[in-house]
Amino acid sequence: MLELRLVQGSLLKKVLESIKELVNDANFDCSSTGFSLQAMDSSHVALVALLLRSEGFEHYRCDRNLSMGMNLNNMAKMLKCAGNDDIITIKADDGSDTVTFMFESPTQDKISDFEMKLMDIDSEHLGIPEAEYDAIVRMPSAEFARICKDLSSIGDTVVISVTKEGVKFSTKGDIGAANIVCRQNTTVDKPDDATVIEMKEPVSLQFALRYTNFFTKATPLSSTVTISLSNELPVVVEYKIAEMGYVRFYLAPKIEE
Amino acid sequence: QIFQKILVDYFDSK
Repeated sequence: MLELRLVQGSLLKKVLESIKELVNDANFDCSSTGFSLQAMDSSHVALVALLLRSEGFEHYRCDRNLSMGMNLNNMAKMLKCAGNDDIITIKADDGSDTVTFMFESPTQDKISDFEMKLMDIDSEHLGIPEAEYDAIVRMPSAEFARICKDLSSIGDTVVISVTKEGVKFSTKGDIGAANIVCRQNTTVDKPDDATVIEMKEPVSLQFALRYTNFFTKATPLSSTVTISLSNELPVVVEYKIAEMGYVRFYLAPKIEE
Repeated sequence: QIFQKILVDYFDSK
């Protein structure tokens, strides 16, 4: 038996909107730790890792570890039917081939339930070790989204370089080239508006903008984004989900040979 | 030439 009650149901709606274009089908894993997912895009270039910790739910019952295969587009369709202020409860019985999403309006005058068919998904899980990164950039998520969108109108790839001067996003295309430099800026009114750069080593890596633009669909989840870079590793783009967990996107770099 | 690496070049399958 599984029953997870999330008072801030809009978080789950935003999570689905942030990952459904990158991944079609995924297994949601439910354990005493929380509600989680790890899935790669069909090209195995990008990976999404989601964690919603059990403490973040108002009620969290998960009698035994459960993995539920879902089509994310169908799940998003159902969650779109929940109001932004609704409480969402996810329910599943042991051995059942369906999951139920229950939506309660804040005043309890409208209660809906949507039953979705589960699917068997043969997904490949990757072991991702905790790593020390050469550079970690924290910046406003809207700024990062703007940069990825702007650069993708010029080129297909972005080179992200971190030096002590700041973080530089560069692209080149048929019509020309663009460079955007963000300097560390901690003297802002609101901490979430700051750009903070922690650098151990200078880093320069190239990525497909098509994927970074997918990641920025998570912008509504968090006012800040953290970009962790090492010369020998995929980049990690992390959006924290208030008090509950995170959505992390991993993206393998492009390399020149 | 620019090549796109894939994730299993970096992380092991569990």
